[in-house]
Amino acid sequence: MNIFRLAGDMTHLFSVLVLLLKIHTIKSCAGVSLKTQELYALVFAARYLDIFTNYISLYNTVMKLIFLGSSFSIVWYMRYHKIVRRSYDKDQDTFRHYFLILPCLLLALLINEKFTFKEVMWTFSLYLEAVAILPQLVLLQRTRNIDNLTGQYVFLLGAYRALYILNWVYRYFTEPHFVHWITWVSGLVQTLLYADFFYYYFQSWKNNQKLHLPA
Amino acid sequence: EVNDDVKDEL
Repeated sequence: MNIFRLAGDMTHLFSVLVLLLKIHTIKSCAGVSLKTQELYALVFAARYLDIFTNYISLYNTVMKLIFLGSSFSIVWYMRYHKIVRRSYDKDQDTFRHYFLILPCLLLALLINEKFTFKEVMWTFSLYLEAVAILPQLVLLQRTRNIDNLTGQYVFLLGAYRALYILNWVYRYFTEPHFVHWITWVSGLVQTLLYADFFYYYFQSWKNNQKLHLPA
Repeated sequence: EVNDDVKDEL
């Protein structure tokens, strides 16, 4: 464990806590894409298949349980909670995320480190996570008013993967044969997808204005 | 040994 990875995990944890806090306290999911949340639940389900068979550390297991629990409960809130679901903007959240799942699965079947079920599912979760934010970014472009909790959520979610890239660089230079191209490329693509969001987020922060993305 | 250390990441 290095500082970049710990910071990345904490940033990721904060992003889901910010979102859960928003949904649980103000009982609203305005501006939040259910499709991105469903993709994330699928990412964690596919990535943490070995949560009970492959014990790494208490930290690792606890964090996996938190990410699984939070992503599925956010999906539950947005789908079934009688108050929260009313604030879900379903005719704006129209990104066909099923068109993301299949290509990621096919790509994972083609490009992976080992052709085993667990490894393919793990690789699938990497590719899917790289594009999971797209429905949310599209929704942000559409909904003019981005409340700052949703803005913070997206920012933290992008920042965590950027910190993970620093972690991979650190591990590459400190651990022999630590080479994982698939993880690195998909992590880089994921972070680049946030590039323009980061730009506008920083601009709004610098000019102390409300965050709004150009149409 | 085969390095599947990256699996220790979340």
